[in-house]
Amino acid sequence: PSQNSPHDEL
Amino acid sequence: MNVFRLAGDVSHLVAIIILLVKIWRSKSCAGISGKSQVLFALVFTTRYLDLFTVFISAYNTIMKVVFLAMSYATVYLIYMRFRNMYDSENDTFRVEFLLVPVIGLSFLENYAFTPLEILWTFSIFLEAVAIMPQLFMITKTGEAESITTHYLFFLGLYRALYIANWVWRYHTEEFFDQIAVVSGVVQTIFYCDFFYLYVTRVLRGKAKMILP
Repeated sequence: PSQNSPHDEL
Repeated sequence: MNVFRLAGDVSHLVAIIILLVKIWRSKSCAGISGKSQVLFALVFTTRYLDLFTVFISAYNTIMKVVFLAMSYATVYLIYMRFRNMYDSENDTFRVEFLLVPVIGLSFLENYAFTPLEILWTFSIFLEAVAIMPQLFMITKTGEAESITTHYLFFLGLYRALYIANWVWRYHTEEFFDQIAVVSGVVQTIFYCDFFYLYVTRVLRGKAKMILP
């Protein structure tokens, strides 16, 4: 599983 | 985007609007912790620094601007417009006890040792504890106006819905943002006690929530 970059959540 | 995240963002927006309208219409910020509102403005500021460098979607950009504008407007109303109504003797939580550990942890635990990433991590950890001064103020005064409890309910609900969003995204797109998830769970746990009181007291039609 990946952490998101760029952060797409508010 | 999924229904949980959209519901979470709407719940967050509703919470911020409830508070802003309450302060504006009552011309008072009695019972509201200005410190928590400053911390929330700091959370949005450090989290949305990529506002001009990264474009995710129109929705994302618009919501970031709205959250920033409304949180600063709330801080302005509390500390400038209605400062004579600000309940400073009850808003005594030592925010340095929150900031120091959060700053330390965001340097230790982050996805990349870059200014933007560390500030994003700082905003995630800070959001988990930013409500503490407000919850502390309620326990200190022993009561909260029902409109304030509605604000807290939607604020707590928003991150609970985000947890559902993370479960959904994990199973549908193998997405897992460990820092956000761990911090979000901690944040939601802090609201559990309040949620219990909210359901057992405020929803029973009590004018205000009196703590036991």
